[in-house]
Amino acid sequence: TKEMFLVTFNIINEKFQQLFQMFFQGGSARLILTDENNVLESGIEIFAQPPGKKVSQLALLSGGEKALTALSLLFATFLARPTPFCVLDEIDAPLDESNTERFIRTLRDMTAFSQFIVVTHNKRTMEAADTLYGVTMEDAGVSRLVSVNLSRREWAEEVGLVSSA
Amino acid sequence: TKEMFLVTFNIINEKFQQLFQMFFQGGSARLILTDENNVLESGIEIFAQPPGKKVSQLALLSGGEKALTALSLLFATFLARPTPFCVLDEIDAPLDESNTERFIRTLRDMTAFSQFIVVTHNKRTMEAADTLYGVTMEDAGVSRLVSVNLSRREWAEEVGLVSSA
Amino acid sequence: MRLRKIEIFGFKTFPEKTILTFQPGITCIVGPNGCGKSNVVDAILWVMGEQSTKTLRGERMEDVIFFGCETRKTLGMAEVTLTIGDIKGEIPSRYSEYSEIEITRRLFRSGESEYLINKVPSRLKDIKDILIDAGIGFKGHSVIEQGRIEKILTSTPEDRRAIIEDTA
Amino acid sequence: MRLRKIEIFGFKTFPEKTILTFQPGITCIVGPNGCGKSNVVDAILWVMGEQSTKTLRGERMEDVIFFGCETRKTLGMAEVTLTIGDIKGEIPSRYSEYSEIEITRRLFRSGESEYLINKVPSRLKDIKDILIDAGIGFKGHSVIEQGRIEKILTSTPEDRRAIIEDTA
Ligand SMILES: Nc1ncnc2c1ncn2[C@@H]1O[C@H](COP(=O)(O)OP(=O)(O)OP(=O)(O)O)[C@@H](O)[C@H]1O
Ligand SMILES: Nc1ncnc2c1ncn2[C@@H]1O[C@H](COP(=O)(O)OP(=O)(O)OP(=O)(O)O)[C@@H](O)[C@H]1O
Ligand SMILES: [Mg+2]
Ligand SMILES: [Mg+2]
Repeated sequence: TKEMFLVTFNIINEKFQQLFQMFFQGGSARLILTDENNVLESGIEIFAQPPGKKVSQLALLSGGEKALTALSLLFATFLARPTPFCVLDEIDAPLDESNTERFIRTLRDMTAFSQFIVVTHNKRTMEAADTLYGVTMEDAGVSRLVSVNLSRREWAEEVGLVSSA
Repeated sequence: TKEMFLVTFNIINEKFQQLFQMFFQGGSARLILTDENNVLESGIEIFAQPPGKKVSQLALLSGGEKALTALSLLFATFLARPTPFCVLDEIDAPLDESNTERFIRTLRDMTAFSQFIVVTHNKRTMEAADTLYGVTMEDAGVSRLVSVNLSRREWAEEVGLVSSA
Repeated sequence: MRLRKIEIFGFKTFPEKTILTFQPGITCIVGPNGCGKSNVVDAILWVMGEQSTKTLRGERMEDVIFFGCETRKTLGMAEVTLTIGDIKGEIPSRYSEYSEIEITRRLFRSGESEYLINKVPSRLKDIKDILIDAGIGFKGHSVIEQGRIEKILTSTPEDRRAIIEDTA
Repeated sequence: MRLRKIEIFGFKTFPEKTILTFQPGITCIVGPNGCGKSNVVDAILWVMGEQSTKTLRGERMEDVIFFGCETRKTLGMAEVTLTIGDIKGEIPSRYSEYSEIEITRRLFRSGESEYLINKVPSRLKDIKDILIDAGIGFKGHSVIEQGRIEKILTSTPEDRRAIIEDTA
């Protein structure tokens, strides 16, 4: 119904703004209904302005800025209505070091609401995990799970993350 | 002309196979003309098979496998006919640690043919550079180039790659 | 409500039964390029009812069944089971006396496919009902595939409505 | 033949004249997210004659002109000059007595655009001729934008012909 849609829209909008400002350390972001008079059919525009920059099209944002804007919106929907679990496949790939740290901190905060399953090549992200699964392919073409009770170093060698030589 | 096309096709095909086998430490790859009888109009199919795996569609390859296959083809065209320079924007992002090392080694070898301008967030790739340019945005919205005569550590702090705190 | 475990058998690069158990908090899946990490993500999408072969990176749905490698023959079936636990009345009443639900999807090379809830043959629609009630909202944003984080930004204004509607 | 330097002025996030000199070997450009690295790549694509606004991530070509920020007003022109050196007879004879060539592209907010070779007004076609003879082949693969490495694999079989033709 219309009321429900608007209530959800406003919550997501508020959380989107908060998360965006945390990731970018300022700036502003919001969702805009393209047709306020026809809420049940209206489309949604996304407005994102990194701190100190002028507003422009989403397409002009950098790779990292786009990923953080999308992440802010995604996490905003989780805060509006927690979803039991979330799977993220190498979403930290375009992020620089300080944005990766902010991503990890936010992820840790979000675990109060959801379970996260994160595929990554980034060592900092791995260190933030509660549980680690290594996948190897000693037998080409066949994936095998590796027990991760090893010390982090042995384990990284086992999954081929660092060469053991 | 037809002869020229075929000569170039064969050279690129041979180099593509060599580079693929170096990146994947085995396996095989090749280019196939979709219509051998009509060389000047024919399309080109790409065949790529990582070691030990069965052949399948390119789409089923993983993110890193696709990047390495594309890189093999790109560098094969450079070996067939050197191009004065090449610009690569974060192409090491999907690669794991050992493939990043192989990428860097190949890049170094290729500098005998071309100049490379590489945008990256990966510290290992930065270490392989002959010249380093840092871009900062102390003044939000305005890019500024940073002199990189500093020691690597000072320089990384200057461009915001590591927090100086 | 939370994810307990996933059992993958005959799906993509998992010809042997493989079980990942999930704890609360953050579970990281790591490993070299091409080892099968995104295939685990595809297995989660698939068991939740994903119908698009493009999202699963294949041409036909049979492309998810292990097609063999140098040391093994191709298999005739793929099967994935997702176990969801700690259920507190968030799902359709028919299942509310269970504390755990198992969702299973099978596909045979013949093209025949089966869906099961707690080992009882069911329809895809039943699985979708459970997921939507549980807030996993099939169309929802609970799974972000590799390289696709920006899809939330680039979709059309109408598509973006689904973000709000799924959550409402 | 090699790249000597690029001068960027008024293009995207470079409101002040900025010069990058290039040495042989590998030049790395690094910095935090959003600082302007890919904008340098776009400047190289643009001065080489790029006509697609989508490749330059904008809607209209004027989007490449610095549109201002909190501390600066918007500018009325963007100008990029690429200096190519160590030329050994690889380019059209008209220019062969030069040891260096400067290619310049300008765009005014009015929509007027100019191309210059060694400060002499020229046509886009002249610039393309130089680049193609030099093996930089405009359509060629000498610039791979962020996230686009796989475009070589996903294009159609006919598009892939260009890979060979450009090189032949
Ligand atoms: N049905 C199938 N049978 C056998 N192998 C398959 C099947 N479908 C996909 N594969 C293989 O799975 C591999 C890709 O695995 P996946 O995408 O999970 O890698 P990844 O661990 O995510 O790697 P990356 O770090 O590069 O993203 C490919 O080599 C592909 O050939
Ligand atoms: N004409 C313009 N005027 C002013 N700013 C612009 C213009 N065009 C693009 N920008 C700004 O440039 C920024 C993007 O820069 P760029 O893509 O080069 O970042 P980057 O260094 O590549 O970052 P990342 O590491 O995330 O890829 C955006 O914030 C955008 O607003
Ligand atoms: Mg993957
Ligand atoms: Mg960039």
